[in-house]
Amino acid sequence: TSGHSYEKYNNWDTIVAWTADIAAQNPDLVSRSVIGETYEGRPIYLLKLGKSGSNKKAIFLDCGFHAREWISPAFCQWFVKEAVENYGKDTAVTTLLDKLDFYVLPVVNIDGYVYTWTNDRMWRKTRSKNAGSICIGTDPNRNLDAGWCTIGASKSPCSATYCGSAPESEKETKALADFIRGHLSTIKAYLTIHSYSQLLLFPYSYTYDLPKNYQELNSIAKAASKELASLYNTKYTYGPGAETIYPAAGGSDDWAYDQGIKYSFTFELRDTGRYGFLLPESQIKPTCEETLLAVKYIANYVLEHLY
Amino acid sequence: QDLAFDRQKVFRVIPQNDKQVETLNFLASIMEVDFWQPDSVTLVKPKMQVDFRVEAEKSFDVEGLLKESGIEYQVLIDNLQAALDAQFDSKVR
Repeated sequence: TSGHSYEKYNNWDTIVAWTADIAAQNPDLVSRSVIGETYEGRPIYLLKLGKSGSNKKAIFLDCGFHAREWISPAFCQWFVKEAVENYGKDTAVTTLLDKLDFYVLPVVNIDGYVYTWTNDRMWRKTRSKNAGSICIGTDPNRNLDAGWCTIGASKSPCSATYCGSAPESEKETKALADFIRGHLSTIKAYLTIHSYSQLLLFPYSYTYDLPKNYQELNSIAKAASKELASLYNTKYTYGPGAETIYPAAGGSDDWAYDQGIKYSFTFELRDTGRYGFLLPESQIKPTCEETLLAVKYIANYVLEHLY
Repeated sequence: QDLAFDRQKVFRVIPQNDKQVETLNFLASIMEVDFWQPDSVTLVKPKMQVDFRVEAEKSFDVEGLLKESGIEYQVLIDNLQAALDAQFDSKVR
């Protein structure tokens, strides 16, 4: 795709063209579909990666929940590139794509992402209008039906953590939830990519209660954090969201977990605040390389523990 | 968005007690403060690392208030516009 680079931040039009190209250039491995449209009418693209096969289980990976977290969509693009480039060359990648499908949602909050390129680099929420308020947008990661708006979220449309008028009030979160609900028999893991802080979180955030398979999730997160540190010694903290950072209801990882997807994680990528949301492009490659190792670890674990 | 963030700063504080958390709440209520972490001032607890962005014309007052309150702080990003420009490896897009 002209102008697209895996080691630069790409604007939405470039990402759209890239989704079309990557699917057209790898018809045996990648297909593109639309799972809905955003508040401002943009198609929400989903890529499906994997060798065609019957009754395959899947992992769902999304990026771009919060508009200003630009390293997140960069990782989803990197992940797809690595998958198609290494299929047939790297045994582990080939096995993963032969035995699992990966649903990759390159940018969830597209309207917000576009707005960070055109108007306000620091924008976080969606761009939907809130009835009775001049304030725009909902925090998509407070808008899922998981303890919705009970804790760590705001009922004020002007707040950065506004939970929305109702669960899944946002077209973007409803499209994501509808798709996952429609594929619960195959989706066995949910990974959502955010930044920053270098955290690997798992349920719950809407309560201090621990998930049923806490020990398992904690040991997966511990091992994945080792992978994250293995290349550049990038230190990650891991644990259940509520006690590791703070309680926050309406998050997608909690929601996916309560749908029965027992491997559900939130990544908060680099860095720890030196640049924050403005991570330089020079760090895209190392950040994506280390994150890919952790995602591959989790994917292999899921493959060996299908349920 | 050229220069939209010129001279804006990002501060880091670690409130030591409830009183300092209260001061941050007050700060957030009188100033346009964009919390980077945690997501919102309502989530701030003592000993938590708190990063927030302040607009140029308010950062002097914010520093004064933090000093006055005895809250130790660090300036993570001294000029947000410079950091924003630096995120791109080259100006050529």
